[in-house]
Amino acid sequence: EHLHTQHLSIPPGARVQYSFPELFFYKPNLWWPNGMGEQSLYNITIATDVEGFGESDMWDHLFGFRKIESYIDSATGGRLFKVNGQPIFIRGGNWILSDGLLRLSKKRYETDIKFHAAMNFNMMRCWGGGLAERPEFYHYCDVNGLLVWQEFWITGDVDGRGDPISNPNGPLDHDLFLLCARDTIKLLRNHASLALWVGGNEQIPPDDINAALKLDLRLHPSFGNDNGNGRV
Amino acid sequence: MAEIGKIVLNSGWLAARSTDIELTGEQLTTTHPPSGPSSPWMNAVVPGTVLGTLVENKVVPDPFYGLENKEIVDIADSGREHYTFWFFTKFECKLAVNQHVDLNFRAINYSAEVYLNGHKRDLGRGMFRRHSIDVTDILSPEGQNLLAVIVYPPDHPGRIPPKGGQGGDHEIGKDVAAQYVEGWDWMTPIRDRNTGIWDEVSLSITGPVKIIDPHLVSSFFDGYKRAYLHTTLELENRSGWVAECSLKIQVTTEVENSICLV
Repeated sequence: EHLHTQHLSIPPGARVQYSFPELFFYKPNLWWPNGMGEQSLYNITIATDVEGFGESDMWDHLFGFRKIESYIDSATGGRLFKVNGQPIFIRGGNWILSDGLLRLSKKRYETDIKFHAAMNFNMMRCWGGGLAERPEFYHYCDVNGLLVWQEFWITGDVDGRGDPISNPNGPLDHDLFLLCARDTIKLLRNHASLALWVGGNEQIPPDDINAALKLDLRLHPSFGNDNGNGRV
Repeated sequence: MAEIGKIVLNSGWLAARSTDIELTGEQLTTTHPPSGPSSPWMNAVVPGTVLGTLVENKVVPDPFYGLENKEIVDIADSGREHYTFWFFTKFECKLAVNQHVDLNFRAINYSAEVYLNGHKRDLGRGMFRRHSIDVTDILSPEGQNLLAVIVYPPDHPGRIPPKGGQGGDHEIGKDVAAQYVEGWDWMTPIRDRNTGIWDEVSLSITGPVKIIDPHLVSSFFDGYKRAYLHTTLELENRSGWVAECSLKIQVTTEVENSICLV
Protein backbone atom coordinates (compact mmCIF):
# COMPACT_ATOMS: atom_id res chain seq x y z
CA GLU A 1 0.00 0.00 0.00
CA HIS A 2 2.82 2.37 0.76
CA LEU A 3 4.93 1.61 -2.26
CA HIS A 4 3.84 2.67 -5.69
CA THR A 5 5.63 2.62 -9.02
CA GLN A 6 4.44 4.42 -12.11
CA HIS A 7 5.71 4.31 -15.67
CA LEU A 8 6.11 7.66 -17.45
CA SER A 9 7.34 8.81 -20.83
CA ILE A 10 8.78 12.30 -20.79
CA PRO A 11 9.49 14.09 -24.07
CA PRO A 12 13.02 15.40 -24.65
CA GLY A 13 13.69 18.71 -22.94
CA ALA A 14 10.25 18.74 -21.32
CA ARG A 15 9.36 19.74 -17.78
CA VAL A 16 6.17 18.03 -16.66
CA GLN A 17 4.04 17.97 -13.52
CA TYR A 18 2.89 14.61 -12.23
CA SER A 19 0.63 13.54 -9.35
CA PHE A 20 0.86 10.03 -7.93
CA PRO A 21 -2.36 8.17 -7.23
CA GLU A 22 -3.12 8.88 -3.57
CA LEU A 23 -1.65 6.38 -1.11
CA PHE A 24 -3.98 4.96 1.53
CA PHE A 25 -3.11 4.71 5.21
CA TYR A 26 -5.25 3.13 7.90
CA LYS A 27 -4.85 4.90 11.23
CA PRO A 28 -1.46 6.43 10.51
CA ASN A 29 0.53 7.59 13.49
CA LEU A 30 -0.32 11.28 13.65
CA TRP A 31 2.12 14.10 14.23
CA TRP A 32 1.31 16.08 17.35
CA PRO A 33 2.72 19.32 18.73
CA ASN A 34 4.92 19.30 21.81
CA GLY A 35 2.92 18.22 24.84
CA MET A 36 0.00 16.66 22.93
CA GLY A 37 1.57 13.40 21.79
CA GLU A 38 4.32 11.91 19.66
CA GLN A 39 5.90 13.65 16.71
CA SER A 40 5.47 10.66 14.38
CA LEU A 41 7.30 11.15 11.10
CA TYR A 42 7.31 8.93 8.03
CA ASN A 43 10.17 8.84 5.58
CA ILE A 44 8.93 9.53 2.05
CA THR A 45 11.31 8.51 -0.72
CA ILE A 46 10.72 9.35 -4.35
CA ALA A 47 13.08 7.92 -6.95
CA THR A 48 13.14 7.76 -10.70
CA ASP A 49 14.89 5.21 -12.88
CA VAL A 50 15.38 5.83 -16.59
CA GLU A 51 15.43 2.99 -19.07
CA GLY A 52 18.95 2.45 -20.34
CA PHE A 53 20.47 4.60 -17.61
CA GLY A 54 19.42 3.42 -14.16
CA GLU A 55 18.75 5.57 -11.13
CA SER A 56 18.36 9.15 -12.31
CA ASP A 57 17.34 11.08 -9.21
CA MET A 58 16.17 10.53 -5.66
CA TRP A 59 14.48 12.73 -3.06
CA ASP A 60 13.41 12.06 0.50
CA HIS A 61 11.69 13.93 3.28
CA LEU A 62 10.31 13.31 6.75
CA PHE A 63 6.56 13.75 6.62
CA GLY A 64 4.04 14.07 9.44
CA PHE A 65 0.37 13.25 9.04
CA ARG A 66 -1.45 16.12 10.71
CA LYS A 67 -4.18 18.64 10.08
CA ILE A 68 -3.76 22.17 11.36
CA GLU A 69 -6.68 24.58 11.37
CA SER A 70 -6.91 28.12 12.65
CA TYR A 71 -9.55 30.79 12.70
CA ILE A 72 -10.28 34.14 14.33
CA ASP A 73 -12.52 33.79 17.37
CA SER A 74 -15.40 36.26 17.04
CA ALA A 75 -15.68 36.76 20.78
CA THR A 76 -12.06 37.56 21.57
CA GLY A 77 -10.58 38.52 18.21
CA GLY A 78 -7.78 36.07 18.89
CA ARG A 79 -6.64 33.31 16.56
CA LEU A 80 -7.52 29.81 17.73
CA PHE A 81 -5.74 26.69 16.55
CA LYS A 82 -6.74 23.05 16.28
CA VAL A 83 -4.38 20.20 15.50
CA ASN A 84 -5.89 16.92 14.32
CA GLY A 85 -9.27 18.23 15.41
CA GLN A 86 -8.14 18.98 18.95
CA PRO A 87 -8.03 22.54 20.28
CA ILE A 88 -4.57 23.54 21.44
CA PHE A 89 -3.58 26.25 23.89
CA ILE A 90 -0.70 28.04 22.20
CA ARG A 91 2.39 28.71 24.27
CA GLY A 92 4.52 30.59 21.82
CA GLY A 93 7.74 32.49 21.51
CA ASN A 94 8.99 35.09 19.08
CA TRP A 95 11.92 34.03 16.91
CA ILE A 96 14.01 36.18 14.64
CA LEU A 97 17.09 34.12 13.94
CA SER A 98 19.68 32.29 15.97
CA ASP A 99 22.54 34.65 15.12
CA GLY A 100 22.84 38.10 13.54
CA LEU A 101 25.82 37.02 11.45
CA LEU A 102 23.75 34.13 10.12
CA ARG A 103 26.00 31.51 11.69
CA LEU A 104 23.06 29.15 11.34
CA SER A 105 24.53 25.74 12.06
CA LYS A 106 22.49 22.58 12.40
CA LYS A 107 23.90 22.13 15.90
CA ARG A 108 22.74 25.58 16.92
CA TYR A 109 19.25 25.05 15.50
CA GLU A 110 19.04 21.69 17.23
CA THR A 111 20.06 23.14 20.58
CA ASP A 112 17.94 26.28 20.41
CA ILE A 113 14.79 24.53 19.26
CA LYS A 114 15.17 21.70 21.76
CA PHE A 115 15.51 24.40 24.41
CA HIS A 116 12.22 25.98 23.31
CA ALA A 117 10.53 22.59 23.48
CA ALA A 118 12.01 22.03 26.93
CA MET A 119 10.45 25.36 27.96
CA ASN A 120 7.14 23.70 27.12
CA PHE A 121 6.52 25.93 24.11
CA ASN A 122 4.47 24.56 21.24
CA MET A 123 4.81 27.39 18.71
CA MET A 124 7.50 29.71 17.38
CA ARG A 125 6.70 32.81 15.36
CA CYS A 126 9.27 33.76 12.73
CA TRP A 127 9.05 37.54 12.70
CA GLY A 128 8.56 39.31 9.36
CA GLY A 129 11.61 41.53 9.69
CA GLY A 130 13.88 38.51 9.91
CA LEU A 131 14.29 35.33 7.93
CA ALA A 132 12.15 32.83 6.21
CA GLU A 133 13.75 30.17 8.35
CA ARG A 134 15.85 27.43 6.85
CA PRO A 135 14.97 23.76 6.32
CA GLU A 136 17.25 22.80 9.22
CA PHE A 137 15.18 25.02 11.53
CA TYR A 138 11.99 23.37 10.33
CA HIS A 139 13.50 19.90 10.65
CA TYR A 140 14.15 20.40 14.34
CA CYS A 141 10.71 21.95 14.80
CA ASP A 142 9.25 18.83 13.13
CA VAL A 143 11.22 16.58 15.44
CA ASN A 144 10.49 18.55 18.62
CA GLY A 145 6.84 19.39 17.95
CA LEU A 146 7.14 23.15 17.63
CA LEU A 147 4.48 24.65 15.36
CA VAL A 148 5.81 27.48 13.21
CA TRP A 149 4.08 30.74 12.38
CA GLN A 150 6.08 32.02 9.40
CA GLU A 151 5.75 35.65 8.32
CA PHE A 152 6.77 37.20 5.03
CA TRP A 153 9.10 40.21 4.91
CA ILE A 154 6.78 43.13 5.56
CA THR A 155 7.37 45.45 8.54
CA GLY A 156 7.24 49.12 9.48
CA ASP A 157 10.08 49.55 6.98
CA VAL A 158 7.61 49.30 4.14
CA ASP A 159 4.26 50.65 5.29
CA GLY A 160 4.67 54.44 5.27
CA ARG A 161 5.11 54.73 9.02
CA GLY A 162 8.17 55.54 11.07
CA ASP A 163 10.55 58.45 11.31
CA PRO A 164 11.76 59.08 8.67
CA ILE A 165 8.69 57.91 6.78
CA SER A 166 9.19 54.51 5.21
CA ASN A 167 8.33 53.49 1.68
CA PRO A 168 4.52 53.16 1.87
CA ASN A 169 4.05 50.45 -0.72
CA GLY A 170 6.26 47.58 0.33
CA PRO A 171 9.51 46.69 -1.39
CA LEU A 172 10.07 48.39 -4.75
CA ASP A 173 9.92 45.21 -6.82
CA HIS A 174 6.65 43.42 -6.07
CA ASP A 175 7.27 40.73 -8.66
CA LEU A 176 10.59 39.90 -7.01
CA PHE A 177 8.89 39.74 -3.61
CA LEU A 178 6.37 37.26 -4.97
CA LEU A 179 9.07 35.24 -6.73
CA CYS A 180 10.93 34.93 -3.43
CA ALA A 181 7.70 34.15 -1.56
CA ARG A 182 6.70 31.39 -3.99
CA ASP A 183 10.15 29.86 -3.87
CA THR A 184 10.18 29.97 -0.08
CA ILE A 185 6.82 28.22 0.04
CA LYS A 186 8.16 25.44 -2.18
CA LEU A 187 11.22 25.13 0.03
CA LEU A 188 9.30 24.75 3.29
CA ARG A 189 5.81 23.47 2.49
CA ASN A 190 6.36 19.81 3.32
CA HIS A 191 7.32 20.34 6.96
CA ALA A 192 4.86 19.06 9.54
CA SER A 193 5.62 21.96 11.86
CA LEU A 194 4.64 24.65 9.34
CA ALA A 195 1.34 25.88 10.74
CA LEU A 196 0.57 29.30 9.32
CA TRP A 197 1.82 31.77 6.71
CA VAL A 198 1.35 35.42 7.65
CA GLY A 199 1.72 38.38 5.29
CA GLY A 200 3.95 40.43 7.56
CA ASN A 201 4.65 41.80 11.00
CA GLU A 202 1.37 42.93 12.57
CA GLN A 203 0.06 44.25 9.27
CA ILE A 204 -1.19 43.44 5.80
CA PRO A 205 1.11 43.62 2.78
CA PRO A 206 0.33 45.97 -0.14
CA ASP A 207 -2.92 44.96 -1.85
CA ASP A 208 -1.42 43.30 -4.91
CA ILE A 209 1.09 41.26 -2.87
CA ASN A 210 -1.55 40.30 -0.34
CA ALA A 211 -4.01 39.22 -3.02
CA ALA A 212 -1.35 37.16 -4.80
CA LEU A 213 -0.21 35.45 -1.58
CA LYS A 214 -3.79 34.62 -0.62
CA LEU A 215 -4.43 33.20 -4.05
CA ASP A 216 -1.24 31.12 -4.08
CA LEU A 217 -1.80 29.81 -0.58
CA ARG A 218 -5.52 29.09 -0.84
CA LEU A 219 -6.72 25.61 0.07
CA HIS A 220 -7.16 23.39 -2.97
CA PRO A 221 -10.88 22.70 -3.50
CA SER A 222 -10.31 18.96 -2.97
CA PHE A 223 -9.19 19.69 0.57
CA GLY A 224 -12.25 21.61 1.68
CA ASN A 225 -14.63 20.71 4.47
CA ASP A 226 -16.65 17.53 4.79
CA ASN A 227 -18.46 17.04 1.51
CA GLY A 228 -20.54 14.13 2.68
CA ASN A 229 -17.92 11.43 2.35
CA GLY A 230 -16.56 11.66 5.83
CA ARG A 231 -13.58 13.83 4.93
CA VAL A 232 -12.13 15.85 7.76
CA MET B 1 32.55 9.11 -11.53
CA ALA B 2 30.02 11.14 -9.60
CA GLU B 3 27.23 9.39 -7.72
CA ILE B 4 23.63 10.51 -8.06
CA GLY B 5 22.82 12.84 -5.17
CA LYS B 6 23.87 16.04 -3.45
CA ILE B 7 27.35 17.29 -2.60
CA VAL B 8 27.46 20.21 -0.17
CA LEU B 9 30.18 22.79 -0.84
CA ASN B 10 30.75 24.14 2.66
CA SER B 11 34.51 23.97 3.05
CA GLY B 12 37.64 25.25 1.36
CA TRP B 13 36.17 28.62 0.49
CA LEU B 14 38.31 31.75 0.26
CA ALA B 15 37.11 35.35 0.24
CA ALA B 16 38.55 38.73 -0.65
CA ARG B 17 37.25 42.28 -0.86
CA SER B 18 36.43 42.98 -4.49
CA THR B 19 38.36 46.25 -4.49
CA ASP B 20 41.51 44.32 -3.56
CA ILE B 21 41.23 42.02 -6.56
CA GLU B 22 42.15 43.29 -9.98
CA LEU B 23 41.50 40.02 -11.72
CA THR B 24 38.28 39.23 -13.53
CA GLY B 25 36.02 36.31 -12.72
CA GLU B 26 37.22 34.60 -15.90
CA GLN B 27 40.84 34.94 -14.80
CA LEU B 28 40.13 33.77 -11.25
CA THR B 29 38.55 30.61 -12.56
CA THR B 30 41.06 29.83 -15.31
CA THR B 31 44.60 31.19 -15.29
CA HIS B 32 44.88 33.04 -11.95
CA PRO B 33 43.07 31.21 -9.16
CA PRO B 34 44.04 32.21 -5.62
CA SER B 35 46.60 29.86 -4.17
CA GLY B 36 45.39 29.97 -0.58
CA PRO B 37 44.48 32.17 2.34
CA SER B 38 47.21 34.74 1.86
CA SER B 39 46.36 38.45 1.68
CA PRO B 40 44.06 39.70 0.29
CA TRP B 41 42.42 36.27 0.37
CA MET B 42 41.23 34.79 3.65
CA ASN B 43 39.38 31.66 4.69
CA ALA B 44 35.68 32.24 4.14
CA VAL B 45 32.63 31.17 6.08
CA VAL B 46 30.18 29.63 3.60
CA PRO B 47 27.36 29.59 4.31
CA GLY B 48 27.67 32.84 6.17
CA THR B 49 28.03 36.56 5.70
CA VAL B 50 30.89 38.84 4.73
CA LEU B 51 30.90 40.16 8.28
CA GLY B 52 30.95 36.60 9.58
CA THR B 53 34.05 35.92 7.48
CA LEU B 54 35.74 39.11 8.71
CA VAL B 55 34.95 38.20 12.33
CA GLU B 56 36.21 34.65 11.84
CA ASN B 57 39.50 36.00 10.49
CA LYS B 58 39.71 38.57 13.31
CA VAL B 59 39.78 41.42 10.79
CA VAL B 60 36.97 43.04 12.79
CA PRO B 61 35.85 42.32 16.36
CA ASP B 62 32.77 40.24 17.11
CA PRO B 63 29.91 42.77 17.11
CA PHE B 64 27.98 40.87 19.75
CA TYR B 65 30.55 41.46 22.49
CA GLY B 66 30.32 44.69 24.46
CA LEU B 67 30.18 47.77 22.25
CA GLU B 68 32.46 46.29 19.63
CA ASN B 69 29.87 46.77 16.90
CA LYS B 70 30.80 50.45 17.02
CA GLU B 71 34.31 49.55 15.87
CA ILE B 72 33.04 48.12 12.59
CA VAL B 73 32.49 50.49 9.69
CA ASP B 74 28.88 50.69 8.55
CA ILE B 75 28.11 50.14 4.88
CA ALA B 76 26.52 53.62 4.73
CA ASP B 77 29.93 55.14 5.52
CA SER B 78 32.14 52.69 3.67
CA GLY B 79 30.10 52.35 0.49
CA ARG B 80 28.71 49.13 -0.93
CA GLU B 81 32.02 48.14 -2.53
CA HIS B 82 33.59 47.73 0.94
CA TYR B 83 31.31 44.76 1.57
CA THR B 84 31.30 43.48 -2.01
CA PHE B 85 33.33 40.28 -1.82
CA TRP B 86 34.69 37.55 -4.04
CA PHE B 87 34.24 34.00 -2.83
CA PHE B 88 36.28 31.22 -4.36
CA THR B 89 36.50 27.46 -4.07
CA LYS B 90 37.53 24.37 -6.01
CA PHE B 91 35.62 21.13 -6.32
CA GLU B 92 36.03 17.77 -7.97
CA CYS B 93 33.25 16.50 -10.16
CA LYS B 94 33.56 14.13 -13.06
CA LEU B 95 30.34 13.05 -14.71
CA ALA B 96 29.47 9.80 -16.41
CA VAL B 97 27.72 9.80 -19.77
CA ASN B 98 24.18 11.23 -19.54
CA GLN B 99 24.72 12.59 -16.05
CA HIS B 100 23.87 16.21 -15.33
CA VAL B 101 24.91 18.55 -12.53
CA ASP B 102 23.29 21.65 -11.07
CA LEU B 103 25.10 24.22 -8.98
CA ASN B 104 22.66 25.31 -6.26
CA PHE B 105 22.66 28.35 -4.01
CA ARG B 106 19.91 28.08 -1.42
CA ALA B 107 20.13 31.82 -0.67
CA ILE B 108 22.39 34.76 -1.46
CA ASN B 109 22.08 38.29 -0.15
CA TYR B 110 21.62 40.21 -2.32
CA SER B 111 22.80 39.47 -5.87
CA ALA B 112 25.77 37.72 -7.43
CA GLU B 113 27.69 36.78 -10.53
CA VAL B 114 28.98 33.24 -10.74
CA TYR B 115 32.04 32.15 -12.70
CA LEU B 116 32.80 28.49 -13.25
CA ASN B 117 35.89 27.54 -15.22
CA GLY B 118 35.80 30.92 -16.98
CA HIS B 119 32.08 30.89 -17.81
CA LYS B 120 29.86 33.59 -16.34
CA ARG B 121 26.33 33.15 -15.02
CA ASP B 122 24.23 35.93 -13.44
CA LEU B 123 22.15 35.31 -10.34
CA GLY B 124 19.13 37.50 -9.84
CA ARG B 125 18.38 39.77 -6.91
CA GLY B 126 16.48 38.79 -3.78
CA MET B 127 17.59 37.35 -0.45
CA PHE B 128 14.99 34.61 -0.15
CA ARG B 129 15.19 32.59 -3.31
CA ARG B 130 17.03 29.54 -4.52
CA HIS B 131 19.26 29.63 -7.56
CA SER B 132 19.96 26.51 -9.58
CA ILE B 133 22.28 26.56 -12.57
CA ASP B 134 22.82 23.64 -14.93
CA VAL B 135 26.62 23.57 -15.24
CA THR B 136 26.94 20.22 -16.99
CA ASP B 137 28.37 21.76 -20.12
CA ILE B 138 30.94 23.93 -18.36
CA LEU B 139 32.45 21.38 -16.00
CA SER B 140 36.11 20.71 -16.51
CA PRO B 141 36.72 17.41 -18.33
CA GLU B 142 39.66 16.78 -16.00
CA GLY B 143 37.36 16.87 -12.98
CA GLN B 144 38.93 19.82 -11.09
CA ASN B 145 36.63 22.86 -11.20
CA LEU B 146 37.24 26.48 -10.20
CA LEU B 147 34.27 28.44 -8.86
CA ALA B 148 34.23 32.17 -8.08
CA VAL B 149 31.22 34.17 -6.90
CA ILE B 150 31.12 37.93 -6.50
CA VAL B 151 28.40 38.88 -4.05
CA TYR B 152 26.90 42.35 -3.93
CA PRO B 153 25.19 43.89 -0.87
CA PRO B 154 21.54 44.95 -0.96
CA ASP B 155 20.81 47.71 -3.45
CA HIS B 156 19.54 49.99 -0.68
CA PRO B 157 21.64 49.34 2.42
CA GLY B 158 20.46 52.61 3.99
CA ARG B 159 21.96 54.76 6.71
CA ILE B 160 21.55 54.45 10.46
CA PRO B 161 20.20 57.70 11.97
CA PRO B 162 22.26 59.07 14.91
CA LYS B 163 19.61 57.92 17.38
CA GLY B 164 19.16 54.55 15.69
CA GLY B 165 15.53 53.57 15.57
CA GLN B 166 13.32 50.86 14.16
CA GLY B 167 14.79 49.91 10.81
CA GLY B 168 17.11 52.92 10.52
CA ASP B 169 16.12 55.08 7.57
CA HIS B 170 14.00 52.22 6.15
CA GLU B 171 15.92 52.10 2.86
CA ILE B 172 16.53 48.37 3.25
CA GLY B 173 12.78 47.91 2.96
CA LYS B 174 13.03 48.81 -0.71
CA ASP B 175 14.80 45.48 -1.28
CA VAL B 176 13.45 41.95 -0.75
CA ALA B 177 15.67 41.25 2.23
CA ALA B 178 15.67 40.91 6.00
CA GLN B 179 14.72 44.27 7.48
CA TYR B 180 16.18 44.04 10.97
CA VAL B 181 19.66 44.69 9.58
CA GLU B 182 19.42 48.45 9.95
CA GLY B 183 18.85 47.87 13.65
CA TRP B 184 15.70 47.36 15.67
CA ASP B 185 14.68 47.69 19.28
CA TRP B 186 16.33 44.35 20.00
CA MET B 187 19.27 44.48 17.60
CA THR B 188 22.25 46.63 16.71
CA PRO B 189 22.64 47.50 13.00
CA ILE B 190 24.39 44.79 11.01
CA ARG B 191 27.25 46.60 9.32
CA ASP B 192 27.28 44.57 6.09
CA ARG B 193 23.46 44.17 6.07
CA ASN B 194 24.02 40.39 6.02
CA THR B 195 25.68 40.42 2.61
CA GLY B 196 26.95 37.00 1.62
CA ILE B 197 26.31 33.44 0.52
CA TRP B 198 24.25 32.97 3.62
CA ASP B 199 22.79 29.52 3.01
CA GLU B 200 23.89 26.17 1.62
CA VAL B 201 25.80 25.78 -1.64
CA SER B 202 25.57 22.38 -3.26
CA LEU B 203 25.92 20.34 -6.39
CA SER B 204 23.13 17.99 -7.34
CA ILE B 205 24.01 15.20 -9.71
CA THR B 206 21.26 13.50 -11.63
CA GLY B 207 20.71 11.33 -14.63
CA PRO B 208 18.62 12.46 -17.60
CA VAL B 209 15.52 13.07 -15.47
CA LYS B 210 15.48 15.37 -12.46
CA ILE B 211 12.91 15.49 -9.65
CA ILE B 212 11.85 19.05 -8.76
CA ASP B 213 10.02 20.32 -5.67
CA PRO B 214 7.73 17.46 -4.63
CA HIS B 215 4.65 18.53 -2.70
CA LEU B 216 3.22 16.25 0.00
CA VAL B 217 -0.27 16.69 1.42
CA SER B 218 -2.45 14.46 3.59
CA SER B 219 -6.21 14.24 3.80
CA PHE B 220 -8.25 12.50 6.48
CA PHE B 221 -11.58 10.66 6.64
CA ASP B 222 -13.71 8.98 9.28
CA GLY B 223 -12.26 10.71 12.28
CA TYR B 224 -8.63 10.24 11.19
CA LYS B 225 -9.00 6.48 10.71
CA ARG B 226 -8.44 6.77 6.97
CA ALA B 227 -5.74 8.99 5.57
CA TYR B 228 -4.39 9.60 2.09
CA LEU B 229 -1.05 10.92 1.02
CA HIS B 230 -1.18 13.11 -2.07
CA THR B 231 2.08 13.70 -3.89
CA THR B 232 2.74 16.04 -6.79
CA LEU B 233 6.11 16.80 -8.32
CA GLU B 234 7.77 18.14 -11.41
CA LEU B 235 10.10 16.13 -13.62
CA GLU B 236 12.53 17.55 -16.11
CA ASN B 237 13.97 15.47 -18.92
CA ARG B 238 17.32 16.98 -19.81
CA SER B 239 18.16 14.45 -22.48
CA GLY B 240 17.55 14.71 -26.19
CA TRP B 241 15.36 11.63 -26.32
CA VAL B 242 12.08 10.44 -24.83
CA ALA B 243 12.88 9.26 -21.31
CA GLU B 244 11.06 6.08 -20.32
CA CYS B 245 11.01 6.30 -16.53
CA SER B 246 9.77 4.34 -13.63
CA LEU B 247 8.84 6.73 -10.86
CA LYS B 248 8.60 5.21 -7.41
CA ILE B 249 7.26 6.50 -4.10
CA GLN B 250 7.89 4.60 -0.89
CA VAL B 251 6.79 5.42 2.63
CA THR B 252 8.64 3.91 5.56
CA THR B 253 8.60 4.35 9.27
CA GLU B 254 11.43 3.55 11.63
CA VAL B 255 10.23 0.98 14.11
CA GLU B 256 13.46 0.69 15.99
CA ASN B 257 17.02 1.80 15.41
CA SER B 258 17.48 1.49 11.64
CA ILE B 259 14.70 -1.12 11.33
CA CYS B 260 12.07 0.22 8.97
CA LEU B 261 8.53 -0.83 8.19
CA VAL B 262 7.38 -0.31 4.60
